[in-house]
Amino acid sequence: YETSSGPPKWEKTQLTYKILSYTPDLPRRKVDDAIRRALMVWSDVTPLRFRRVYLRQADIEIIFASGEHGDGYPFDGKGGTLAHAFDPGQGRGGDAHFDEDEKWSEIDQDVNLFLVAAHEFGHSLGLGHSDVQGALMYPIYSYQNPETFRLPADDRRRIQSLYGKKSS
Amino acid sequence: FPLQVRPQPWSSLDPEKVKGYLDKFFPTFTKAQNLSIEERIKKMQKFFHLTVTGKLDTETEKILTMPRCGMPDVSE
Repeated sequence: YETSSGPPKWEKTQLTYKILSYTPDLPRRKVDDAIRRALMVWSDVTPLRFRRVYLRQADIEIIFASGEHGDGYPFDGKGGTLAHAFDPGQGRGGDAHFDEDEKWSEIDQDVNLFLVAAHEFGHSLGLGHSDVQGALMYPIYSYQNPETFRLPADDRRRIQSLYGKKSS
Repeated sequence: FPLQVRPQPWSSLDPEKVKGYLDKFFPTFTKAQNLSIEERIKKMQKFFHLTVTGKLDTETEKILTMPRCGMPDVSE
């Protein structure tokens, strides 16, 4: 989807996020931390800033849900689709949904939440999938160590073409 | 009597599942809705830099069963 003025993007650099529900697979603080670090992947290379909110509506709202969860794009149980997220925009725009039927983890077993969240937030910011294997926005999940994760050049170039570079 | 040749199943995967995958991740534009499954598989193989055959070979099947993001790979 592209508008006549280019791909959808946020017209502001200060964005808010809210975690509406949690997975029981991980302690809440680990989920909070994975989400925060996943957003940092993008804020580290652009002028974008993310602030967590608890009460009011946020630009990026995050849920864990199973099957049909109210957006017309039901999840499919364990395996297959892990998560999805909406392009920037009002209402559901920017929101990220994670399939609760997956087993979420902070390590290499099961599905690493940080890696999937970082990918989904790429969609929340306006990126589509990349056909470059190894790119974060490649659609197929593959594990890499979150401790040594660095945003691949393809993703960096694409996000910076939307929002510019982080000023030093 | 000659043996009756049975058509080979084109894949071990359920054809409905394959179609479902293509509909979800490689949706067709209104004008191109008459694209054959073979053409749509080619489109998918091109995206994943696989050998473009239009057939569900082993490497294509492997991609179909891998865990992934739920967003389409090509724009609607």
